[in-house]
Amino acid sequence: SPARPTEQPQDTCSSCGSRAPERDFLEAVKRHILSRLQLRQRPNITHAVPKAAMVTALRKLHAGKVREDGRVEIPSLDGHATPGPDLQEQSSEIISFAETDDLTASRVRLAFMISNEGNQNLFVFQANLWLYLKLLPYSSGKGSRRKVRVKVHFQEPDNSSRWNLVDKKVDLKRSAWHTFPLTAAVRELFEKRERRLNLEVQCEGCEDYAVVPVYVEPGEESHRPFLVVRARQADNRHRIRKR
Amino acid sequence: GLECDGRTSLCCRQQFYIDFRLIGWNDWIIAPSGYYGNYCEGSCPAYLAGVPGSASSFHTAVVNQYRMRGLNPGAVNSCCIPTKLSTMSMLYFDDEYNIVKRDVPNMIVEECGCA
Repeated sequence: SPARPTEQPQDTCSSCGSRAPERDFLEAVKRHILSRLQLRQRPNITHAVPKAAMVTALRKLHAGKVREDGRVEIPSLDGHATPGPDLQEQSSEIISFAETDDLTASRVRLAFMISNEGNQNLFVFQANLWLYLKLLPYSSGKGSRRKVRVKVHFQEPDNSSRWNLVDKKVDLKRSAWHTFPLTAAVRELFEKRERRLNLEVQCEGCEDYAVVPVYVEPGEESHRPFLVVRARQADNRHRIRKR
Repeated sequence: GLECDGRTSLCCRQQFYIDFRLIGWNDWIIAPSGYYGNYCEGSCPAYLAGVPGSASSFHTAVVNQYRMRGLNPGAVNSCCIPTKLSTMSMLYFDDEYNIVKRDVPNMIVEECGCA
């Protein structure tokens, strides 16, 4: 508290009594936020991400509820959401939207830019590709069940070699989102400090059943493929707790 | 923990809300819309320092250990510090236009006390 003119200011610790000017304080808070997010500076945003793509991706996340003020509510074992002030680990989820450079009828190449810059201690514990498989209106000729096979290949950035990551049979009854696990591939990418993940997606049987995997199309922003990466600080990977 | 209300000079929690729109950060931070950059301020008289329950923290325990050994760090002064912090979850765009959701522990000061 400010001392009266006749009084000597109280001898207190550095955090007591003195309030920094608001503008300086604001700058300090900004630096604090950036440092906690492990960012050197605020990201430079020059264009907006299509809202439809963003909304769809966010709806697909299964994270704890986030309050208006940013505090996290973590579902407890009894199913009730409780405030989570004791969340010890810093966890991250990264949603990356696909870009495409090569599209043929049977296979497509998707590229994701998932930079680990600034967050170089992240350990990936889950990564999934989300792909929307759409049934065309005239695809009802071959019974109600349509079994297709989706293969996801990983492509080396520096050469043309590729290997199979996922081979999944999908039983389709209607148009829907499907996930394809890519944890090992994304973990390796982060460990190598690379930024670009090149995938080749192939759908066997899609043409027969009039099933269309939706890739990057202007009119289909809400069905644009995306990658969800869940990670935590790598230092905590082998943590031993004693309480 | 006390809330600062302008009437007390004792250690209390001062609320400080920053609206991301006002600082032009709403273009890259999707949620939340602002940050409670709360902080602790106020005096810590000797009778408040290290009182169990009012501010039992790691710092209090250390200072009490010193006192028990006849040492007296910092004379009678104690510090007004955060004694309860909470996690904040942020959703934002990075430089690659990916959406990042990050749970950052110890981001919001919930309570202050003397240690």
